[in-house]
Amino acid sequence: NDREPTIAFSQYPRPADTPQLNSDKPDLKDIRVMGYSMRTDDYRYTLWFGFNPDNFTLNLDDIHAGEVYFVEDDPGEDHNVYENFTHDKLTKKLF
Amino acid sequence: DREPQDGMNVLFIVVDDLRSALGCYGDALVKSPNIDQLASQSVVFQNAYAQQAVCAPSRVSFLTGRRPDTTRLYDFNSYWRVHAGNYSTLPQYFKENGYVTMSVGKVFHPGISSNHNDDYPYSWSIPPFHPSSEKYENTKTCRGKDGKLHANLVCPVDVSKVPEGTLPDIQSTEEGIRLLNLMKAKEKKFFLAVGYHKPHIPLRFPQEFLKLYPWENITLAPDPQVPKKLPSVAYNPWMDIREREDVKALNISFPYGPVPKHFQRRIRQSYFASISYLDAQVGRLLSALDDAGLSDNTIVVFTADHGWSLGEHGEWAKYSNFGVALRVPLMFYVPGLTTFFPYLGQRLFPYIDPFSHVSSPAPQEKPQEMVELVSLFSTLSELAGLRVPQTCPETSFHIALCTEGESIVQYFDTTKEEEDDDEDDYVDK
Repeated sequence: NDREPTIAFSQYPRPADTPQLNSDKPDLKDIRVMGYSMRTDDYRYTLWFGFNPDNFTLNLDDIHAGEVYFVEDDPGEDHNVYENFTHDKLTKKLF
Repeated sequence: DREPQDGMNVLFIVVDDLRSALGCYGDALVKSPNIDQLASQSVVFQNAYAQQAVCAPSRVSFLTGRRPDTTRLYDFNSYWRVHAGNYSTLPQYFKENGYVTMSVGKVFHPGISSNHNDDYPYSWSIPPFHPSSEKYENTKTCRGKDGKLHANLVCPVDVSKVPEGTLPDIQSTEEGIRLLNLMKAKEKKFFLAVGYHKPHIPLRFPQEFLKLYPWENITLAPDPQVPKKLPSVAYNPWMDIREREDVKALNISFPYGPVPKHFQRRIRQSYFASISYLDAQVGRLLSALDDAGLSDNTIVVFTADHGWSLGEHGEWAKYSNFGVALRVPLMFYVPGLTTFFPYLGQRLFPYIDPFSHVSSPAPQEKPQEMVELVSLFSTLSELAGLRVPQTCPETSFHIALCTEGESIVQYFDTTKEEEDDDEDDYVDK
């Protein structure tokens, strides 16, 4: 492919690391984790960071979880292979 | 000799919770002949994604051209103009450039996130229209097996027997048609946004649309289990469907379920039927565009605020970063650009009755680029011949007009080769 790869970004907030009654739609004051995703033709990479709702800041050293799915082998995003990788380059790319 | 953008109107159709389950996206089960017909005249983006899979943040994002971190709206409880920055919106930009801008149905998410007035009068020339029957959406209007009325998730209805004898999207279509005819008479450039409510839950639709989806054709999601290595923070427990009466009665365990298989199939069947009901409304609206003689000078955009999980990963909602929750249909019909200008009297969008139509849509295959809804602002500005707002700097809370999404018109030319092949046919006509 001679074109520059295109990327779509998305995000989702959570109140906690485990499912709660307000996990779907947390109020701003309750948001403690923010999951940022970067999606290309080839993969989706997501990192869940600590989030402070008082000043809208992320703690980049506070990674709660990660997800990596490769489109060709796993188009349905069912097999998270985050643990199989070192993430320095991907993390740098995301930010 | 006309340039595509000369004096173009805009018809902006946005659907609530519609994943790309449409014939034109290769879905063999779903009957969407009218949207497929629009797609056949449009550039259809195969990989379009929302910025956050929940209504208010997604809509405020694409209507302001800023990401949620800039609108600072992640929930439903603040108005960006006072909470983040006094950002211009897409319709406001058109209004300030001489367009009559109008909102029908759910365009902004209602409530405080749009200042309880759909951002009127900043964004709209006239007060936004909301269908009167919307107030019954979450009331007990679904006939149960016990013969009583319930507030169910799965809710096929006899339209003649519901309150007011109509449904919100039917009313929105009627208002959209009325406004198209009005604008035709006034001969003013317009930006008409029509926001449809379905297939958002409850899955409340005219019961005849169930006939399009025989029970034996309804399957489960290909991956209905919660993935083993999914971090718990990534999972959403789909609370809103648990609150419906029919789902409550199933006593599904929190947070991981699962929903009983027979009910999974019922949800899927009703979601698909809701899409076909929506398709019929879109068909009526586009047919009216033809009738008003506006098809040759109106850009039509069709998209959704985000997708919806239909049982994939054990989820039944949006509220996640999964592709099924974020991927949306996105297509642009631009007369003279995505297709030739219609010749005199040509009907581009005749209404197609889904009950008599044998569906065999040709799935579109390009463009394949990953694109984002945050690009809608700059893309529509470019298509309409307006100046494209400048790209926002890294911090832009103090800047009223800029965009965080680049125009995706640059990807439109991937269809040109095919158009050239059709040129001889066009000349013959």
